[in-house]
Amino acid sequence: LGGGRTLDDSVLADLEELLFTADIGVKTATALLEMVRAKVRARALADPAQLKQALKVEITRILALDGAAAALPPFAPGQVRPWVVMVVGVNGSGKTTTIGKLAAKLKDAGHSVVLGAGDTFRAAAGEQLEVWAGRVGAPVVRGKNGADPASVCFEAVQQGVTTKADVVLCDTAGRLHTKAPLMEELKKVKRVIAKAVPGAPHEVLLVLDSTNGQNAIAQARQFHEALQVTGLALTKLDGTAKGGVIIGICDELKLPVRWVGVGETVADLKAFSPAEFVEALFE
Amino acid sequence: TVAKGFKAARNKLKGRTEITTEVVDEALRDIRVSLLEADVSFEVVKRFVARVREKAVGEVVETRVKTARGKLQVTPQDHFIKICHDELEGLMGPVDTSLSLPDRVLSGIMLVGLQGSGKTTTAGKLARKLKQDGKKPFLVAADIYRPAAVEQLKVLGAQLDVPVFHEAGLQPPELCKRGREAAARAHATVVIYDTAGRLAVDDQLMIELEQIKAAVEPANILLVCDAMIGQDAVKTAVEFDRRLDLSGFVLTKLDGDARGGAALSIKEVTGKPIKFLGMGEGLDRLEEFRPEGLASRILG
Ligand SMILES: Nc1nc2c(ncn2[C@@H]2O[C@H](COP(=O)(O)OP(=O)(O)OP(=O)(O)O)[C@@H](O)[C@H]2O)c(=O)[nH]1
Ligand SMILES: Nc1nc2c(ncn2[C@@H]2O[C@H](COP(=O)(O)OP(=O)(O)OP(=O)(O)O)[C@@H](O)[C@H]2O)c(=O)[nH]1
Ligand SMILES: [Mg+2]
Ligand SMILES: [Mg+2]
Repeated sequence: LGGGRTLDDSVLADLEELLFTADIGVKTATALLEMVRAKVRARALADPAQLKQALKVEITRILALDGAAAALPPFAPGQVRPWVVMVVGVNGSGKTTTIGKLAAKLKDAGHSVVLGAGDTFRAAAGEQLEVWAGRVGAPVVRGKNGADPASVCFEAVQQGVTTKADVVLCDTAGRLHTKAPLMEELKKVKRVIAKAVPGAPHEVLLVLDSTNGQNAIAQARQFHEALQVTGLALTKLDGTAKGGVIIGICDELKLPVRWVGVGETVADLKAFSPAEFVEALFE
Repeated sequence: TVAKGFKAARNKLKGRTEITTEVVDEALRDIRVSLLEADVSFEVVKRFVARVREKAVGEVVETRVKTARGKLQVTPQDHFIKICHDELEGLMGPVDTSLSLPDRVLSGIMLVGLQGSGKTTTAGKLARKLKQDGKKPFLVAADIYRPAAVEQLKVLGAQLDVPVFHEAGLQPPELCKRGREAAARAHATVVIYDTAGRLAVDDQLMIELEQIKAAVEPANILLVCDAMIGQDAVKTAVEFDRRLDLSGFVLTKLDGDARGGAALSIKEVTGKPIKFLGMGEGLDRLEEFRPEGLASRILG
């Protein structure tokens, strides 16, 4: 009485399990599988390998946004200087570590970098960034403990201007997107950065932890609404989490993934490659 | 939300004097979607739906018989919802928020987990709670890798007036051993070991945890888990449990809007209880686990 389960059904069931266990989420997985089912119905696809390939092509299309994998900022001489990046995200997502790695990449590419210790709240946050600054050989601007984060970032950007630095990376304290006063604080940091350099920050980088499930979508929506996020970094992809929630985020908000974090050392930051990401998703 | 799923399910059953298996399946589809959106693990959702279906279809047959005999005790809708709630409560499991801290013995609490899950902060929270409970806590900073990790714990210890032990140049197992000795010398009654975040699949670092356990034999080993975690929760919990035989879990960052479905999954799959909930960054933000709170949150 199992009812005739066709090859199609069992293949689709397998694909469904693959998508769900990769944190792709119900809405996005359903849309992707509907697209595949349509192709099966139209007899456009016959065998399981083709179904998988159709999924891969569609997911790659969603992720390959303009700016994805356009990693280093535009630094042709005469271009914007300093290029200011404000790094935001929920607690523990990997902001401070990503800043350290990014600073190293920029220095290796011959750019001068200033770090802003905009997390004046959490225990030893400034000390943590100072260690990274020492590792990569970049100056770090700190305030006193409990100092106003906006003024620390302002000073960091100012120092970038006076020292003719190429890039300023501003760290901020982790915060949950549901906390309105903390989101207001970030908006103020952004406004104050613009006072130091009109048009700054040129990049608002939202750092997402790839072990997060569907809550990452709420994070992206809220941070984007508050700050007009311009790029994403997806951390901890060296683990077993697939980070599939990024597909729905890219589809809905059209925010490009710039970087992926693949470990805890200074070299563990790669430019995002949609094709590589999709391959890993289906492993 | 899962509540929307349950509401939709309930509405599908409304006003019927009997429910057919087709209606049950339709209702279960809504609930399945809700649980997946709440980050409950795919396998656990599958099992939950199968168990509810089995019971609900059994109920269909029963109510049909009762109707034939002219008595209908409870509406099929209430039956179905009750089955779902009972199953969910079953998944939440019996509450056990106790820590093994027998009198006149120096007991250990070892905190482990993925990177950034909230271990160091939780160490501080536990120290604060234990001090309030009349215990004498002692912190050991055994994360030798993360920049300023030791400093972070020392800042928390200073805020709480709780001693923090660290000795440079030692590997974590030896460090914890000496930390325990220092705790004993200080006449502490509970020693809390903060360890570095690590991937469950990092064999070297997982062995390190096994070595710490062997060195100091902590009476309590808690996996600190971020409530926002997705489908990876089960793999992570199973591996940490397999290696260390966990006492239970701490679920952190529940002051956000993460549904926390991972809580169901890790409990179901390991059988270990959720002991504490992290409800904020402040050191006073630690609560004992209550199933109703979490169940209603996962149900939306
Ligand atoms: N495995 C792995 N760990 C990472 C990665 N990125 C960051 N981490 C680790 O994640 C933990 C948290 O990183 P932080 O940089 O402190 O995160 P944060 O967002 O600045 O945290 P808060 O400032 O407290 O909100 C640290 O243990 C990092 O080493 C990554 O790509 N892979
Ligand atoms: N909102 C909120 N933030 C929390 C909670 N618990 C911890 N945090 C924050 O989460 C971030 C990470 O906390 P840590 O204690 O450094 O995490 P960890 O597990 O020790 O990190 P690693 O040692 O790098 O693995 C910090 O910003 C904490 O303040 C909580 O219950 N709620
Ligand atoms: Mg940080
Ligand atoms: Mg820590």
